[in-house]
Amino acid sequence: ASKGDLDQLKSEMLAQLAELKEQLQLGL
Amino acid sequence: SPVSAQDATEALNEIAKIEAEAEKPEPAIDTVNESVGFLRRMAGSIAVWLRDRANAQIDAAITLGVGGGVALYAQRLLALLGTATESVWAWLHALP
Repeated sequence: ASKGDLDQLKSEMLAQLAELKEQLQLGL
Repeated sequence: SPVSAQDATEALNEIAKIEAEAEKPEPAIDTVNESVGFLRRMAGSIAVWLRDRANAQIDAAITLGVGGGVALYAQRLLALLGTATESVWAWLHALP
């Protein structure tokens, strides 16, 4: 993968993880 | 509850590990894999919890509005665990 692709995948991953964290925190 | 406070806290810790690895020039793939494994196991537990709720008594309670919010929370959490773990794998597989 090119650096651009990798950066894009990383940024999508971090966005998904942030959403997941938010949902987990709601349950605490 | 579909997820204990302990498991939710552990999941947040595992997410923090993935985020930390993502910022490193050479992420530790094993560490990320272990963290994703925890999230996948949590998704499996939630899926079982949701399936177990599909008995007549609990369905009746949901119809009456008792516990419906928790089931919706579990469904949303399960969906997010699925998309988040897939996105981690996509990133892992693209690493040089």
